[in-house]
Amino acid sequence: TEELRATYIVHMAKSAMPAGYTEHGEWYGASLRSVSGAKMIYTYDTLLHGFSARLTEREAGDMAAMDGVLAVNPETRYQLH
Amino acid sequence: TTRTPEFLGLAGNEGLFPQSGTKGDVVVGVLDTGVWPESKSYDDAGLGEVPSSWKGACTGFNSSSCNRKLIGARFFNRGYEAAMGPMDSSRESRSPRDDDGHGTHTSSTAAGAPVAGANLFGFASGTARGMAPRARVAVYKVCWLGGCFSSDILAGMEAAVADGCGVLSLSLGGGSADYSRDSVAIGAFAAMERDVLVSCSAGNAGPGSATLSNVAPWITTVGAGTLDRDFPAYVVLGNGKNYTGVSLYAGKPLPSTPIPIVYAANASNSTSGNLCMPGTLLPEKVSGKIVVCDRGISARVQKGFVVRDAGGAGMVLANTAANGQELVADAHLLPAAGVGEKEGSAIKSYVASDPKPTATIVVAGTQVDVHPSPLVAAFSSRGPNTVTPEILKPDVIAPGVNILAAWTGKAGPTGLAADTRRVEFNIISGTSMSCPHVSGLAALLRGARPEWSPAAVRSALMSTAYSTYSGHGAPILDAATGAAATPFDYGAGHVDPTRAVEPGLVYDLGARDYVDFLCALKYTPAMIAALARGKSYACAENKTYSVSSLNYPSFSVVYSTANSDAAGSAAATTVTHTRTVTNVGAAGTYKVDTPVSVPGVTVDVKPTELAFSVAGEKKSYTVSFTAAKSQPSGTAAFGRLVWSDGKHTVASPIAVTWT
Repeated sequence: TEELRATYIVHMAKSAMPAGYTEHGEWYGASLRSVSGAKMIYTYDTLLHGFSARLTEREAGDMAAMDGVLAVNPETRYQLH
Repeated sequence: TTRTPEFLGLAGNEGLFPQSGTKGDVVVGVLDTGVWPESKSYDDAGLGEVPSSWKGACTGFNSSSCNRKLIGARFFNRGYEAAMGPMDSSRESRSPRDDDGHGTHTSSTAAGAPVAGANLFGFASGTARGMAPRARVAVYKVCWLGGCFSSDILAGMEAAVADGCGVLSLSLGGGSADYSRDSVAIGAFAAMERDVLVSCSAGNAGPGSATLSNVAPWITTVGAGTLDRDFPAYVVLGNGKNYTGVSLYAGKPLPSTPIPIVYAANASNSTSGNLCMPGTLLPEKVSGKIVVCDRGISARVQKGFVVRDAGGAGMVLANTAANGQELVADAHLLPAAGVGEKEGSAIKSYVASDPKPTATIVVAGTQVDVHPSPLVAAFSSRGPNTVTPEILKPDVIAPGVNILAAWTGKAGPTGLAADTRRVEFNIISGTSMSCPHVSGLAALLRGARPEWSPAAVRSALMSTAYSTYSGHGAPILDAATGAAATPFDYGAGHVDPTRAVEPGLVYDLGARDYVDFLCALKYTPAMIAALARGKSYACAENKTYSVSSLNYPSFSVVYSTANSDAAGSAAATTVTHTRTVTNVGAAGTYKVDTPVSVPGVTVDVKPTELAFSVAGEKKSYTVSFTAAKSQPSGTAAFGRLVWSDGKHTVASPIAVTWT
């Protein structure tokens, strides 16, 4: 059965982008593909550097262990006040 | 909004915020449920061209929806759909259009254009205007029927900052996680680095303590207070007694002669029948009667529908101990009155004791000049700050109870699907309403003082806030208890914008100061890099960092009772905080007002005089707090440090706790 997926926000260290890439988006995509077949939901490059995607817990763990990854935060659902 | 500009002293004082040519160009970005662009609150008459620096757009709206007032509208739903599946386009608009009403209410509160004759069914009538009526509005729809997902919120915050917003307003929260795992805190840090002020609601989980949301020190955290306006209704009992409550009912009144009244708990087969939850009332027991329901669990407005659908003729909705005497008005569809806990108990005991209890409800309309006001709203979340107890939160309170502002054309005033009424303005309550008040005031200040940092704007709002009632000087009361409130309830106090524009001194802060704060929290380089985009930020190995070194406009001292000896008398423990103030006014000499008194704690300020000769000059002082002996864990003591040069008072609340 497909492992449960949840959305994670992956924070990348912008300065850690390997030389082979010209665009951060390329690097983010390659990083994601190296652990998961999931599609990217958003890439972020103004307030933070990284992306969001639907990952299994295992994929999230693999992602967190990768070079250049600062944090892999599970998505939070906020409520209106 | 109507009434709050007067209550805040803004009406007729527009000149206080000198037209430095930029006020109209401050853009307030509102991350919420979107906007109803047809509302008159987005009329752009008299506004100049959209600032050339603006990069926003109107996506998913036809271009006529945006104008020189509503200058941007975007929506972010990829995270929502990834988590919940494709949205039902028959129920939700795949556009910035507000299907709920909340986003229209908050954005028009912050910066809505003046609209004469605004009212809800005749209640709260007047000219509705935003706090910054000449500022621009941009909306970023990140909240959907299923909630607000952090991947969408971050995308919305990114867009808002990239578009050029100067203030971000977020009336949403997700509990207080650690800053490095809280997307709003992460986005807000980077926004602050880009000179954007982020104002957030403190949460509605009050009156319990330690219930705050959005407590990051780089966020302006806003609690809710009441206004000097009420919507009284009288519950007249068959025994001749009558009790005052609140009502926004504007339909056919009940007969003036009392009709039978029944307590819901005695008209239900459910053990929680007193709550008037769906499907719990027995029609044969409530038909044609007034039903007394207790607040709790389900939405207040839903209880009204439950009573109406069961054939009830009217409803009395009684507060519980948690809500105390706070009267929050709702636009019920049937004759209804909300009553305080005391009145509810009296009515219920009459119903229980009289063999044939009867009553009627008389709605009295809008009443202003209500005192004492403001009270801290019972629902307003309270400190202490559980994430970092040494940072006192909330920062301030602002109007958040029974606030009239613009509404969507897609939902009724109760927001329930069964409510087919459509209104241009609605009256709702929450820290969601107080937050945009401060967002709009921040826009006013940014327009008048474009050189101020976000921290300086927040400092000006805090150091000029008031914690006592004008005239008699009694402390602001807490609606939940009827007793004096504390800085854990109102922070620095209730905002006073006409003084904030000339605060005299400000406590300034920049990104590096907040990084030092994170170093004091022992954040790892990766956690700091995730929060603070600048790669140059790092913690120095050989430096000692302290949370209390953050140059915050308030003080929170935490003593650990674990330090005290068996006899409970800790050796006198002295904690010293250093603060640096920047003169933003004319030359002047500031002295510490009346000696600072905090019960059980000796407070020593050095120096007691600060002389400034030019604007921009900075001076530092220290405050030493000495607790002669330990107190029981959970004890809290409060005080206020006030500097004054005879023209300005620069006040800082002090909270001392023993944990």
